[in-house]
This record gives sequence, C-alpha cells and structure tokens, in this order.
Amino acid sequence: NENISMDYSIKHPLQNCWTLWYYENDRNQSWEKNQREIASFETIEDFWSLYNHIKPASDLKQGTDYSLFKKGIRPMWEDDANKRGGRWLISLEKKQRNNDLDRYWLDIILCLIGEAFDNSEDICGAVVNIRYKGDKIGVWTADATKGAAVMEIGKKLKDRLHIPPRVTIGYEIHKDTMDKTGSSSRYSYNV
Amino acid sequence: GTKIVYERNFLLNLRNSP
Repeated sequence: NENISMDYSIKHPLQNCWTLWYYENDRNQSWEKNQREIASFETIEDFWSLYNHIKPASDLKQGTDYSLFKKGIRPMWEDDANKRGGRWLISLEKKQRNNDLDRYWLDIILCLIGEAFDNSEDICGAVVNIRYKGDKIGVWTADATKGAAVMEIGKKLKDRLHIPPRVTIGYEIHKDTMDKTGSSSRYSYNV
Repeated sequence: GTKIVYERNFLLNLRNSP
C-alpha cells in the first residue's frame, strides 16, 4: 500500500451521506429544537475534516449528545426510519470516560461510514450520551423484528470494540424504551 | 447489490490527508 501514490485531488466517496447532530439541553426550548445538525459529509476526507475540528465526546458537557445518522434520518425514535427499530446499548462506567469512550465512539463511527456490518442497510445511526451517572453509546437499527440482522450487528460491534466475552450487551427496542417507567431495561436480544 | 466498504485502518490512514 505504501507504494501506491495517493491522488489527493480525488476524495473517497462513502456509501452513504451522514449527518452529525449535537444535543444540548436548553429547558427553554423543546427537545426537538435542542437537537441541532452540525454538518453532513459523504467522503472520507470530509468526515475527517469535521471530526478533527470538533471536541471529542469525552470533552463534552454533561447532558449532551453527539448523534451520527444517515442523511434524512433524525436522531429520534419518532422518525419513520427508527420507529420500528431499536438500539444496541453500550453502558460505560464512569472511569471509562477517560479510557474507552472516545475510542469506542470513533470505532463505531468508522464501522458506520465504512459499512462494516453485513447488514449495514439496517443501520440508522449511533448516539453517544454524556451523562454524570455513566456515558452510553447506542447503535440504532431500523427493524427490531429482523433478528438475524440485529444479532449480526451486535456480534460485530462487540468484536470491533474488543468487548470481553464475559460482558453482555443488550438490544433495546425503542418502543420498550418509550414505554418503560422505571430504570430497568428490557433487552430483546443479547450478545 | 454492491456497496462501498472501507476497512478501519484504511479510514484511519486518511485522517491527516491534505
């Protein structure tokens, strides 16, 4: 690969155009208005131009989110693309903010934009929540009833992030998340 | 159909591309 000369005049196109969103809680505004589009990109170079100029997730304020979704999909359950789906949820301990958070978030982004999953057409996007009680990363898929696709994505995710076999991650259907009243989660799938 | 797939290292190697 080192012998191949790079043509820097041509950018590398991505399979999909992606939009990065930022959420900050302003109680004077609706939740939807607090979700703001930052930028969209459809080449590798434009992705790095954006990523290299924004704060890493670990530097964000408590209560904020980054979301990366295919263009046209809003980072919310109510969007038509998301409403029948769910998310693989990675819950981090507080100490992991310094060790693992940025690495996990970047690796997930690279899986998304590089179409690493066999069932990448089922991928909607990913969200990282920065929270005092522990950060979370969710990988959102379109259809919770497509068990084989959901499981393939979950297994590859665990593999790419080098999550130890003894650690289980769960997939939560958005509808269940919406309906839940307590803090316990109902996982429809596990890896 | 076909899709454009990029490996992790390939993406990382372009991080500092001009």
